[in-house]
Amino acid sequence: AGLEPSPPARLRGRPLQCPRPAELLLLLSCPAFRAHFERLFGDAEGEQWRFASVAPDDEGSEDDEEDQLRALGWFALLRVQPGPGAAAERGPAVAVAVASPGAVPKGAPLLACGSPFGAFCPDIFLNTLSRGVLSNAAGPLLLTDARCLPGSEGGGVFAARPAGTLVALVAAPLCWKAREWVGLTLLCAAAPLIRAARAALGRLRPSEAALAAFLPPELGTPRALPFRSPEPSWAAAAVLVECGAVWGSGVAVAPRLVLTCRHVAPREASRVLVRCDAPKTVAVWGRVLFATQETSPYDVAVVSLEEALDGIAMPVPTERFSEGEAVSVVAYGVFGQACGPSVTSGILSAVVQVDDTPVMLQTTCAVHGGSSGGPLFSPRSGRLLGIVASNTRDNTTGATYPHLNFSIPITLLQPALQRYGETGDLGGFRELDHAAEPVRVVWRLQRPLEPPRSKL
Amino acid sequence: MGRQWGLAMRAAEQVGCVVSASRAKQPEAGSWSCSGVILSRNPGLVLCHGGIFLPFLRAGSEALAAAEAVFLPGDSCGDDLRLHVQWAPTAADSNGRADEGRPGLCTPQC
Repeated sequence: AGLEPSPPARLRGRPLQCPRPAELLLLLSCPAFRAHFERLFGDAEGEQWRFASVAPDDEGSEDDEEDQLRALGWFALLRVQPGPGAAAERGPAVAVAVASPGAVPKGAPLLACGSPFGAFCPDIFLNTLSRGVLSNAAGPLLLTDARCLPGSEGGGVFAARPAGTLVALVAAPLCWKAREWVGLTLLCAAAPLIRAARAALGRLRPSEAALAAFLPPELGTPRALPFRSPEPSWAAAAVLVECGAVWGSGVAVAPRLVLTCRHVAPREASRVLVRCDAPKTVAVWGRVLFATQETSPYDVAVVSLEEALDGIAMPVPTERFSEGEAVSVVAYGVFGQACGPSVTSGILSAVVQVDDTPVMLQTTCAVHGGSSGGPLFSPRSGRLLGIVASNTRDNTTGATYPHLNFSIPITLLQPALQRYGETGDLGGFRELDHAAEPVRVVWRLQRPLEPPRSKL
Repeated sequence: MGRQWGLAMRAAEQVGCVVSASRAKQPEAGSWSCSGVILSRNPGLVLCHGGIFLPFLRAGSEALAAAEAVFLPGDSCGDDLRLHVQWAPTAADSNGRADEGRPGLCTPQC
């Protein structure tokens, strides 16, 4: 009932084709997708992973949920029965080109096209578009931060370059971990599904085997793609920080220096393990040089590494912020070590200032548990804007909002980093423990204190 | 990038579709639907999600659980499965004769 729309003021006004009968040729699965799914989400019960239901009833039984999990990595190839004007249909038979596996780099822009709520009001919902980036990839299992809704399962996800290349299909539009909505959509790469379809059709009757010739081609190979842009170099500076049982993210700001959050590495002198995935996977021990005091509004820690992180382009800090500019968070949230850092995109939604000094950044990027300490970048300039400190939780309802999050501006940390780099003096960082009360008020999400009013 | 997005949007909208599945003998039992992608127009080939076929599997969902299963043929689903695919017209369709004289015929009841 909640989906019943009011009379629309203005329909999208597109005449739709009549629903055309179709037959099921094949149900297809990608074994590699299922294997990666098992690895990342396999302990689904332990991690309390839940995925958007494909059944009409969201309050299904555990059996229903198990069935839906089984079906999550399955797709179907249909043949649409020709309409009366089929012979006169014009244009190329193949409707779309398919991107080769690995052709689209992490952070690349994507466009998801699906029909929220499936066949419900297609004149309104058919082909609803959503933009995002390729957030992460584990083989053919892809994740995007393009926002999709139930019913968009099976919808296509397309690359912006070259325009309209089919990258993947939506496997699960929504997922939750430990009751927190993870603002990512789970995808299955299209290329292995097409390959599986081609192979499977060859094992059916000759009339059906002939259909394989009409399946779309893969566009080039990863090494020779005309459109492949290298993964952004700034993304490589994101690292995973493990301190005892706690883990989070961080950013390498010098070959032997990592910034992270105090709540990730809270105790000075304690040992931490820092892992990075690009250009190669390495793990380096370090120790916490500095962590702000619990009373400081700035949730910052500095880690000194025993060995240098080679081959990583150190990020250039920004000197100014522009509200509304495109930003990306690169962090190990949600999956930790299991799946490299995720890239999520959004805009700089607010720059909170105290005495004309930026003290807090807000973004619309999806930020999850484990992202703390991860870098916030401008994808346009590649400059480092800050480090993620938290997302938002409503303590009254328990709801978490991944798309409202808070970062510490790098402009606050840069003088201390420079001083430490030049002299080895941590004094600049210690000043973070003495932030003014208005800054503390901001980070407590309180209203600014008003000057006392005279009672006269 | 703006032009690239425009081209990508057009390409996406031309191949996006919605697939619905129902039982021939029990339409009142409801329908299941999802999104899909048109891979080929002539012959019409569509790739969509497999979840909507769960209620129709002859062997139940166990058929999907077999680790080695890469594909299942169409007759894995019962004979009463009825499928329909709906999409927006392409530019060529709009200029063509397929829908001429039948305005409003496809307006679905919400």
